[in-house]
Amino acid sequence: LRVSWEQLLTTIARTINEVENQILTRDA
Amino acid sequence: MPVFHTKTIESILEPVAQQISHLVIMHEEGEVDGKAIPDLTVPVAAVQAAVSNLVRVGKETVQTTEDQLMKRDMPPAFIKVENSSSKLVQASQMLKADPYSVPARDYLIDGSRGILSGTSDLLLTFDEAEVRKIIRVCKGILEYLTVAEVVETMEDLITYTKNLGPGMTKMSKMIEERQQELTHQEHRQMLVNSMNTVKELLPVLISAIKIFVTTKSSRGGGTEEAERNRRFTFEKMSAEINEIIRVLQLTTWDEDAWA
Repeated sequence: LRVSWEQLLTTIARTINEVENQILTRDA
Repeated sequence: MPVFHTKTIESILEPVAQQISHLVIMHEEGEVDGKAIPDLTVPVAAVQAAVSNLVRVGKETVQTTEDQLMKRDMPPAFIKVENSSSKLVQASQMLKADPYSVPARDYLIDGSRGILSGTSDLLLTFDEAEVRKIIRVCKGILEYLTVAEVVETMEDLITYTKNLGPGMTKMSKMIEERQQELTHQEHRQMLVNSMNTVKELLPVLISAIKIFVTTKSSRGGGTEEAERNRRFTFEKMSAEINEIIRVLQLTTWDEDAWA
């Protein structure tokens, strides 16, 4: 499996958005 | 590779954890030595924007939550994520000047690992708060079980049974949902077993109380034995609920440390 820095950074941004969604959902 | 103890946390963090591992291995094996790293300004800006949103939403949560442990545990995770994001920004600036920069590569790895670690801390903080909600329900049941000792009439017994039922149903539902969420098979099984025992013991306890009430009102002796029987069932149920509380607080890391 080849991973590029761009791919990793895109995954990181998506992960952070998912964590934010978790906070919003559980808070509500 | 880190092991995540809930399916939600695993589904969120596993992809990023895997990609970081691969990149670290590629760098450690020198596969990318001497190769230029492209301009990362755009994806780094996307990370920075996501981090700033996350921290804003997180800080609002810290302000509104009544959970004191969450108030305490979340801010260090924000700092970790923000510092890591700054490292990524620095790395992208260094790479603009020198696409072969070795320190920039180290910053990319450190920053990515820091974000993984910080987001993991945040998810764990939230998960622990969820666990505390379940534990509160379990402790409520534990407390109400002790009322069994003061049930002396059939009327009291009816009230007691009526009051205990909904709490038990709630606890059972929460434990069922939680065990489905766990990735650790042994912990899941322990919760299922203990909850099944509690459910099986509930009618036994009610029956033991009934025998105690009947024996006491008939004044024909045997009260002490009925009392012992009731106490035995109550203690067994309490022990199982305490076991549920213990298992709920376990993470995979505890198990590894123990092993």
